Amino acid sequence: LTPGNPKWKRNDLTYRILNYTPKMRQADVEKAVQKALSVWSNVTPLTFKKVDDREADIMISFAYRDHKDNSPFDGPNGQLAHAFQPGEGIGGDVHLDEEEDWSKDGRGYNLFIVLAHELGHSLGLSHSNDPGALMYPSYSYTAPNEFLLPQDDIDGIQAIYGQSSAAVQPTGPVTPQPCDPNLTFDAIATLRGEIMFFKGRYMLRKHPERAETELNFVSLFWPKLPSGIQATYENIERDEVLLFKEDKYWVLRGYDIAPGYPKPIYRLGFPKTVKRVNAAYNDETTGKTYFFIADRYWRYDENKKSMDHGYPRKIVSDFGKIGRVDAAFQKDGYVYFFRGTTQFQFDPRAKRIVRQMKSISWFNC
Amino acid sequence: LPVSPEAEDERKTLQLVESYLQNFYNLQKDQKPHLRTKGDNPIVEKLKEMQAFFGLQVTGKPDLDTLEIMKKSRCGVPDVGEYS
Repeated sequence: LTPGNPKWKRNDLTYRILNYTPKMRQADVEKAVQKALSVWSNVTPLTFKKVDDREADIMISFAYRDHKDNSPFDGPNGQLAHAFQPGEGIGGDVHLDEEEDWSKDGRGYNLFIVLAHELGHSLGLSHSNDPGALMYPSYSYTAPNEFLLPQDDIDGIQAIYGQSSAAVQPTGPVTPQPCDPNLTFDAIATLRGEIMFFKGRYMLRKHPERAETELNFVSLFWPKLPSGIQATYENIERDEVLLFKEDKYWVLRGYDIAPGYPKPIYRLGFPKTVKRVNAAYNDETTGKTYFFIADRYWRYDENKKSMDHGYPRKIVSDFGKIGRVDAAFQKDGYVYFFRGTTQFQFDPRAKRIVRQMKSISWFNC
Repeated sequence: LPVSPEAEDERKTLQLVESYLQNFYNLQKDQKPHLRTKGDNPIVEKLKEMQAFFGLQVTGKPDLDTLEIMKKSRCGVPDVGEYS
């Protein structure tokens, strides 16, 4: 919250778009503004009405370098925008750096994301040090159609204006903490000696030689990948990682998404009854990849590029009490299966579970 | 004499650190910052404040992780103190 706890005395606020950027269609700018305002009106009693011919509470404009508010912009990149806390006159106003490469998608800087952040200031919020929060100072891209206001921001704005009148209170994504004992994973894969743990729109990156765990947005590395990846595995021999979501998959070649993806999972030989993959790992010694779906699994031959006969089989038949699997990866000859907050170390030679740990055992907690 | 590349790099680093802390951590412009002097050097104190905010190791030195964050595009509103 901003020191002094400034807030608007009314809930019905007005806004006005004073000018536009030549880098976007006017209609796209207006859409970005409306969507950014709805981020906050969806979780509070606030309403925003557009006015065109008079002073509004929130005046939105694109400005160049020194624009007479004692906070000059600095040209492309660096400072993208700023906004003023609630109050008369300049209070609540949003200034966007005209020299930035504004866009409605992942190119340059997404106008919707920046506006939603600045409007947080216009309503009385300051910066959050939660790296997943909208009010975090540094820019990071989230596809607008995938954007969900994080819980940290919902808590902040509701502390000022109260909850929305909706029957069911909206909740938002919480930034994963590596040492949270309740942390679970959507998918896990090795990648050139590192281990990538996927969770929602985040990826925890662990290098065996580094003590700390790096938390990043998936979109920071791969803007074209959706959040919510459900299964991944590395084919070390081909230096590829395959990533699965619903009935599609992408291929990472090295660190880049290969062109021509996503492709349907049915190209790998799955029947149409399979709608998504829960987990996968590749056994580099045999060249076989194991896909886990519900309580069954398939085995795929990477050399023949086809599913082996006699599958699917029941997971419990060959992997013991593990049952269903959230995520899996192979490292140093062992397979690590994750289900909820539990991790099983499986020895494929002895065909049995040799150890059971917490899912967060890799993060030196 | 031509400035050695290391000295040039250090000058640029100091400039980046100084302007970042002035813009977002209320470092006063008139203070002559020195990255090396001991004691309560304002730039070192502000650097620690920024590192604490971003959950970095609080060293008071412009290490790689700190400079990486300073180079990221961001909001122009300061992370601390009044902005009006």
